[in-house]
Amino acid sequence: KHKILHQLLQNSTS
Amino acid sequence: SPTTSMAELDHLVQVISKSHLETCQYLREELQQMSWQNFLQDEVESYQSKPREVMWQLCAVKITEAIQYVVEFAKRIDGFMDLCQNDQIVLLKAGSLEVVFVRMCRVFDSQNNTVYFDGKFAGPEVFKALGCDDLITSVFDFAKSMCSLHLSEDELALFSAFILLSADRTWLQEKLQVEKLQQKTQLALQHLLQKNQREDGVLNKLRFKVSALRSLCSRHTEKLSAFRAVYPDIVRTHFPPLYKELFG
Repeated sequence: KHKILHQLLQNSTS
Repeated sequence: SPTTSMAELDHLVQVISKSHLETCQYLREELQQMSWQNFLQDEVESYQSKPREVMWQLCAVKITEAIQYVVEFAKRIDGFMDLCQNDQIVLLKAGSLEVVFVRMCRVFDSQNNTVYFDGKFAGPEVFKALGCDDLITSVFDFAKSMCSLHLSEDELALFSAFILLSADRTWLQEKLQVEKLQQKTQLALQHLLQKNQREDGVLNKLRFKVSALRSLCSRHTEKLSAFRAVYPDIVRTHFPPLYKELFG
């Protein structure tokens, strides 16, 4: 559940 | 507040404004270069004659693109990434579309009642194929009334952060921590409005916007459920995964 959202949150801010 | 100094508020304004500008999808200068070009009549008609599901899919893609920028904005708000992951997700699920609606006033032309969409400026009639005329009218009315407040970029940034950090969202685990962040953001917004010498009524008008945003988003959810009831496979196979995660 919320896989993409988790991923987006974990990606470091560029 | 005795616990928050003016310097701290100034710093918060600076950081949130910078985050907003870094993640706002379109710079005002870029929009000016697009010279506020409207769709021609035959282009409008081609949108209107698209099958309902094709137009829905196009709009879902555009909303999802805008939301990705809002997620980046959230990540850069002081304290957001210190919240537990459950709460980060709860706040984004409930607030990201609200911030998209707030940001819409940056790409909205009040005089022509048009919004930047798919490369040009579009009036409400462009979205006719969606079959949600009432919702579209409300979204345009909301954008128009946000525009009439003439918020500066930093005021818009602080208001967006305030919306994202709403401490009354259901399913928050560390409500108190979100409350603290939201209160600080509200103080920073008040501080900024005073500094910019805005009249007292602006903050009150913004408070009314909070309930208008909730209503728009719950109506979007209703329209999506109605659409999904008719086209379950289109949603399942053609809609962006992030859109489905947020609104499914």
